[in-house]
Amino acid sequence: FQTFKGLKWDHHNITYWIQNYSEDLPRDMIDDAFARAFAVWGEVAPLTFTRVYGPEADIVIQFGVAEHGDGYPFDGKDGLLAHAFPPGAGVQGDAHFDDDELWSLGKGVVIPTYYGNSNGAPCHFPFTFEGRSYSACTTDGRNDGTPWCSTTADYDKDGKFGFCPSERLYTEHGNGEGKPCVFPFIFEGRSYSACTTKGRSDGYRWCATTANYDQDKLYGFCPTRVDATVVGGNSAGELCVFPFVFLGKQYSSCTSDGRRDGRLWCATTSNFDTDKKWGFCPDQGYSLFLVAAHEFGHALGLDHSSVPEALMYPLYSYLEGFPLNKDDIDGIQYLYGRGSKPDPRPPATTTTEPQPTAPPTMCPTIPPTAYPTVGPTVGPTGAPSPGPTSSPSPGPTGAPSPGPTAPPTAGSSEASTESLSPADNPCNVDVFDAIAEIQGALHFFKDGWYWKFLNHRGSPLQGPFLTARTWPALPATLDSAFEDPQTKRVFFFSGRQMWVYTGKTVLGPRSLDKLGLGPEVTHVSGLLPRRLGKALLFSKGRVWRFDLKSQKVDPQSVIRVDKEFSGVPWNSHDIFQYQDKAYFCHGKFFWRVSFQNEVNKVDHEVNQVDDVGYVTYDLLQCP
Amino acid sequence: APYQRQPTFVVFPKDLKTSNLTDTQLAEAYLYRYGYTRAAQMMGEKQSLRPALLMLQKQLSLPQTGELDSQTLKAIRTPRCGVPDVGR
Repeated sequence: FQTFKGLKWDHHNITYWIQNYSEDLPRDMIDDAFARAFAVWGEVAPLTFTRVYGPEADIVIQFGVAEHGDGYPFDGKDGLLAHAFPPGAGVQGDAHFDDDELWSLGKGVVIPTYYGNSNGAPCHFPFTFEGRSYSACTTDGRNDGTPWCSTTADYDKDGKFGFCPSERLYTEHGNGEGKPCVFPFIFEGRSYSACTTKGRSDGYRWCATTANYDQDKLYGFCPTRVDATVVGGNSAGELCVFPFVFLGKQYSSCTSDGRRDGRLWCATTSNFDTDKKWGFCPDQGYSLFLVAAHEFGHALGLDHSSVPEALMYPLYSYLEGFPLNKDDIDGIQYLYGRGSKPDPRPPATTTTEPQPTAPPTMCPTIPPTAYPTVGPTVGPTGAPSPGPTSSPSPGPTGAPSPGPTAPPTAGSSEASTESLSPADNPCNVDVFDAIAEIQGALHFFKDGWYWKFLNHRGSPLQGPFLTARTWPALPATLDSAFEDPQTKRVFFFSGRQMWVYTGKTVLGPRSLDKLGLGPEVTHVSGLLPRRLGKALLFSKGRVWRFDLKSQKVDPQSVIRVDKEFSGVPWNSHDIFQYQDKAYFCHGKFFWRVSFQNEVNKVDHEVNQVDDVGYVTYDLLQCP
Repeated sequence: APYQRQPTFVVFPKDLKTSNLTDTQLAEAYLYRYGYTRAAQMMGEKQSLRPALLMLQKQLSLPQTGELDSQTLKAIRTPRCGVPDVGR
């Protein structure tokens, strides 16, 4: 390893600011990629990373193209991907990413889906439908023009699908409350049957959300079609137009014809020969997580390594798993010392060739949140609004699959160990099914067992206990649990079922339908208490207001998690409150959020991630 | 058998990538951008890429031939970080 002549931060609590976003990935996925990239270094050195929202941050993260203000221009697609400056004031420590690249998680564009029967899983490209291969969302097979995709490789076999981000499902920003476009709509006396850039100078596509913009003045921006948006060329950001004519021949898909380098391209008008407008078709893209982890290594003081397996090697290669090599760890520990945490996963024995499967960190399941990186410049403005809550017309097939259930187990008292599964030591558990604070103790549930942690000095961890002995009606696997702080009723969720325990009295199982949650909600990830008998109910990146007394959600209240909790993983599988802070779990990590308004009683809640840590080491205090 | 079609290549507008450069021009631009050329020139052989290529090959753990061989060209064409390898 090499360092920048020992340049390093003189403090270990590093702050970062995400100044702007690429449209290639949903915002929360970008937030997540950066957070994970920092966590890589925090895992091996005594460094913490806190996201802030202003230029006073140590590390300012920016997407830009060409000359972007620092005198070191980017070079268009490929070639140079990103750069960062060594630690210091001003631009020092900042990390810049070339937005002419296609940023992904390393395995192609990531298109989360809406509705359908795949619970928001991302599109699988390519997929087969009626024997034909598709590399982008399609409207084939539908008569309503709504683009969809298969979420497995073979729709014909699996029948799994979802709807792609589309103006026919929702719009963003504007003042149309997120409602879908209404086609045709009237603008300046002319009829439009598709999103348009007319009337704007910034190129953003918009539509009216009523039939007549001239009369109602209601509009929204059309979601970006990442799957069909060209990169580079002379039409970056525009959509492929199929069919198009090239050298007199008609093309209905991307082609490498006309190029020596074999790269796929398309025209962005119907005739390349006359218009010469073109761009590259989406490819695998570059893993924002991996590139960011490399750049943050620079921002912390590491220079390039000559070890090809090291993350700090200057050339890009896609790899899975923990990206640090021993050389990287030696380097960061040379600068900052060893962390107090136990040694992480063994340094990856990497390959420099692309790997065949997606990174384990791909986060598949909520509506997209990619916005224009610059706000609208003309037209009325207003706060972004929740997306639509009504379902589109039925998709190609299928009802959502029912949630898992298991028969209740007899027994009633809390009893200690019998045969233990999955492990007799919770410190060996990678991911808990559910975590909740019940009767002042943190409960960790896993496969029909649970442990209790009182967090008193010297108080031992208790358990494992059989869940069925304490709460006989519950199935072995839980998704989440929650204790109403006022009534002390305990809510348990598994699949689309809910149980409510008041002491030893149980109500349930009840279907999520009774709560006002439709079949598109396949499980509940957790609840956070609010004042006046209310709670926030989370499921797959969405959140509803929940009345604990009537046990109903307010259907109009649904919003995306990132609207209220910026910086937490959008696919947190378990969410709970503990000692007045919210915890969002993803894998073995948690993101802790503090609520500013709880303390300061201000009008607008400011939810701030104030810590990221291990569930086992930091919550369970495992050795 | 069908005749093999002769591919037609076109120059795409604003396609400023390195495809139009010769291998040597590409290497020169790369060595300069990432700090090897100036450092190598200070070592005396101004007209030759050999010292710079040797430095590059050492830095990237490639066989140190001093030649613009296929492995070196492949590395040069690989997407990468923009921070220079040599110098500031």
